[in-house]
Amino acid sequence: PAPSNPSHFMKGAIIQLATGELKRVEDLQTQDFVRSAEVSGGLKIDSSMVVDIRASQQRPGLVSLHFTVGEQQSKVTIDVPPEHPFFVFGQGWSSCSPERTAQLYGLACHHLQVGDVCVSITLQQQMQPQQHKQP
Amino acid sequence: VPVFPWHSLVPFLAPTQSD
Repeated sequence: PAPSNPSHFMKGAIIQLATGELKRVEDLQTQDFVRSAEVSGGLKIDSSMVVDIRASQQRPGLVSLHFTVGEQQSKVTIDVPPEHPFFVFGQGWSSCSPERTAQLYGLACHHLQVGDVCVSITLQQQMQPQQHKQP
Repeated sequence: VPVFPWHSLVPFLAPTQSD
C-alpha cells in the first residue's frame, strides 16, 4: 500500500530547472541538476555514495539506504520505499526495485547498488569559499 | 499541468555535524 506516491516521479511529469527550463522527469541529465544548483544560490549538490542497502528495522517494507555525503563523508541513513528513484551521477534514475518504479511511476530505472553516487542537495555553507565560481 | 521544482526530485541530505 502506497497511498501517496509523489507524482513528480511519474513519467512525463514536468520539472522546472533553476534556469527556468522545463524538462520531463525522464529526460533529466546530471548536468541539469549541477547547473540548477549553480544558479539557484543557497543550494549545493553533494555526491552521496551508497555504502549499504538493507531492509529497514523500524519500518517494515521500507529500505534503509546508508550514504556517505559530500567531501566530509558524513554518514546519513534514510528509509525509503523500494520504488523511490535516486539520480545517479552519469547513469540516471535508479531505484532498489526498478520493477516497482516502472509499475508505479512508469519511470525507467537502473538498479541502485552499493557504490552508486547519487545526486543530493544540501544548504550551501559559507565555510569553504573555494566552491564559489564567479562568471 | 503541474510543474515541479527540480530540487523536489533529489534528497536533501544534510551532513550531521555534532559541533
